Amino acid sequence: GPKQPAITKFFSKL
Amino acid sequence: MLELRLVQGSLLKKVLEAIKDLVNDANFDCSATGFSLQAMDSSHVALVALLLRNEGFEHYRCDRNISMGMNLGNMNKMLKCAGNDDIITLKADDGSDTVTFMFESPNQDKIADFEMKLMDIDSEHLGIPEAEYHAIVRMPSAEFARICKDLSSIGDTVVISVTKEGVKFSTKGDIGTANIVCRQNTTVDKPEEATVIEMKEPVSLTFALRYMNSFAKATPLSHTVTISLSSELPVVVEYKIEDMGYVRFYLAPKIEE
Repeated sequence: GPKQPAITKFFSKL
Repeated sequence: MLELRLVQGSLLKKVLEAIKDLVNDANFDCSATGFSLQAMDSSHVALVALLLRNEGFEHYRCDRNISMGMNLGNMNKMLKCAGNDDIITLKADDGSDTVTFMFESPNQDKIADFEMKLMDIDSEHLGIPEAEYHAIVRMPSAEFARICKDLSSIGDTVVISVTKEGVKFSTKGDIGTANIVCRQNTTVDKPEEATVIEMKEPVSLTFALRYMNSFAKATPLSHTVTISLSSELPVVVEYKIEDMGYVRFYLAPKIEE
């Protein structure tokens, strides 16, 4: 099934 | 010195009810412009961003930027002691390791103060880039909550698809499948009952329903919810807080390998 990536994959740390 | 007086104290109670199950500990950031929070859930799949602008408070004093680490469960315990009609004031002295919540009954015959210990929280702040969304759906928040609750009794994930036909919420599980289509509907008595779909391109994304149901705990904050979707980007589920700001939830989509 589809995998759940972390939100940090899309938004970079400041 | 920090002093924030919120006449509609129930708003803060509702905000905590909306986020306390998603996030355990968070830093509340206070600046001259407002009271805000950004925090990820413990598995770093979802992110919540809260903004309460200064102009929404009856009195707003924040002499310098301050970040206050709070356990949201404990904060919720304290706020539950405020009446729904109470005025809530948050106070903190510079360098203090506590925050005080003051609750005043509407006719001033009962005044309570609850002092809560602050905590040091090592939290990462994420930069949320401005995005052009392929589709933006605005619908009654209660309807969205109902759909997420209903679908979660059938499956674990929801596929949200926006086409020119409308927005479709689909799930499947061991017992079968479910599809709920909401069409644009602006011929309603009140604007908050409308479903409005702005679509630039069709989009279809898969999300964990567990998180959607958690976001729906913000339903009492707003009659409407706005769902912004772009392929391969986190969805934004936004509950506007009238005259003050918003609670936004970001959720990473599930991706096929």
